Amino acid sequence: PPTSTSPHSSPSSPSAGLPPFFMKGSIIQLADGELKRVEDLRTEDFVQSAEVSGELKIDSSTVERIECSRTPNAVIIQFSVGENKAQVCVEVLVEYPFFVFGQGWSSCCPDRTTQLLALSCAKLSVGDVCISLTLKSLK
Amino acid sequence: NVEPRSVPVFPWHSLVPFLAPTQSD
Repeated sequence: PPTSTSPHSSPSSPSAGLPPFFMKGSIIQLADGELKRVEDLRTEDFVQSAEVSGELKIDSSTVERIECSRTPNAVIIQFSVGENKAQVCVEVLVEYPFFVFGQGWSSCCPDRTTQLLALSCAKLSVGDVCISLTLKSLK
Repeated sequence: NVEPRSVPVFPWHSLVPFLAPTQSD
C-alpha cells in the first residue's frame, strides 16, 4: 500500500491552513543566497539549490491518482516517487500548490489558489511530474 | 515608536514536500 504523508502546515497560515510562504510576493532564499519571489521561481532554482545543499535531493514525483477526501476542500493525491516509483499518498487542500517540472505552480483548484494566495497556478493533473525532496542519509 | 517590520524570508526547501523516505547514496 502507498505510504501516507502530509506536506508542510503552519499555524501562522494566512488563509485556509496553507503555509505563509505560498502567498504571492513571499521572499524565498535559494541555497546560494539569492532571493526570489515565490511566483518567480523556476525549475532550475530548485534543482540548483538541491545540488548546492548537499543534503537534499530532488526527486520526480508523478501524479498517479487524484481522489476526493472525506475532509472538506481536500483531495488525496497519489504520487509515484523517484526511480523506485515508491507510491506515496498525500492529503492536501485543493488549493495547495505543487511545483511541476517545466511548468511551475499547479494545484487541483487553481482558481481557489489564486483567490486565496494570489499565486497563479495551472491545473494539477494525472501525469504531471512534481518536484519533491529526499533527505540524503548521512554516511 | 513603531519599529519597521522585517520581511520574512523563507528557505527554498519549505516550498517542496518531502515525499520519499530517506535514501542513502
